[in-house]
Amino acid sequence: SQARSKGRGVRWFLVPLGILTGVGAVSYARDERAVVGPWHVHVISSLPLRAVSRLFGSFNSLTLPESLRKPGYHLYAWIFGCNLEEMEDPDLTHYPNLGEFFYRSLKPGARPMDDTSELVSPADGKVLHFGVVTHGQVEQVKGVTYELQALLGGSSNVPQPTGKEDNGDHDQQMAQSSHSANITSEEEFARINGIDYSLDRLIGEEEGHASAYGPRPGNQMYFCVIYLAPGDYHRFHSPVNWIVQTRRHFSGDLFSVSPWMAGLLKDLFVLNERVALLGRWKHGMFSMVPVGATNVGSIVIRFDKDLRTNIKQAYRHGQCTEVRYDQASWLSKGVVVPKGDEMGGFKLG
Amino acid sequence: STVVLIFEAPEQGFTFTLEPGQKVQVGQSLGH
Repeated sequence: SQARSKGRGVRWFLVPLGILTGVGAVSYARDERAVVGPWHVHVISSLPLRAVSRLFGSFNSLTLPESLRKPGYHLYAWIFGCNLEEMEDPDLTHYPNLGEFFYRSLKPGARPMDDTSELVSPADGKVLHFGVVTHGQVEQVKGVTYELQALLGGSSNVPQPTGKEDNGDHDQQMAQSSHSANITSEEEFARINGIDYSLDRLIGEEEGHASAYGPRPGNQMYFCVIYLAPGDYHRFHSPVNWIVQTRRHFSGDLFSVSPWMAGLLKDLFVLNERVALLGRWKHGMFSMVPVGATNVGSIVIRFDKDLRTNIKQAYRHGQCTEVRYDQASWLSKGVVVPKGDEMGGFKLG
Repeated sequence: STVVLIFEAPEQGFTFTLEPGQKVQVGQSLGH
């Protein structure tokens, strides 16, 4: 009106130009995330999943009135099939909120280790898929693959550690706490379990090895994916005797990782927030990757108190921060983790 | 939530002791 009163024409052409610019910017951002799937996957991907996850976590950390705890947790257990008899603390009123109940611990002896097996399950759940990694490709579900290097990261896409979580103080603390006390036991552990800890870096990290994570002659790479349903025990344990040398935290989306979604969304495990723990076992390279989801965006690693996942912070797809546990022990250059030891877990939100 | 294991093992002699879709618990054998 002001422009018209002054005799100037309204520049209407700027309106569609502005809209087109906005659409272009959104498309660029979406392309960078590389969400590939049917239309309903794109609809889900447009939701603020990380914010929803954090809100869900905050809501479930509110303290419940004691009178509501028993019926509330019984209802949750009935809906999701939790086994309440194996809980370490069976008194439901002792769990102040659903978050605590979700992260419940089990009675000693509730999960016996199979001592005859080299590789045991790290978690309660359902085996989604397992097999051999061929040509650096891992099968998410039958016929849907993703790149191993994209899942675990490589030397080329891991920047120098940045931010609060990777300030190195933790490494220093670990070095101080475990430097001298465990030398004999670590040496013994590596000797008994056939781990060659003298190889201080992971396969493929040496210069000139573009295709990282290649097996040594006579070996091949295997994978196994275990899905934890909402009612399952949500802590994970060490599946083998190994030495964890590196942790890589990949910020990302928090899509559901249900079998339904795994069948729909290509690169689901590469898109989602995850923590890749890399190290060595008796046959060479070993890695364990807890992948977050909308309801469980918080991944906890017991020996890494500085790790913070699903934090309110802008990120670029594929962004990764790395911590090396070199200083945890000068001998093994990593954290010694025996088979069956609790390593961490998933928390709500 | 999901846990993905990626590891190196002998080409000859390593076998999974699993069925697709099988329910597992912590400590249960996955392979020999």
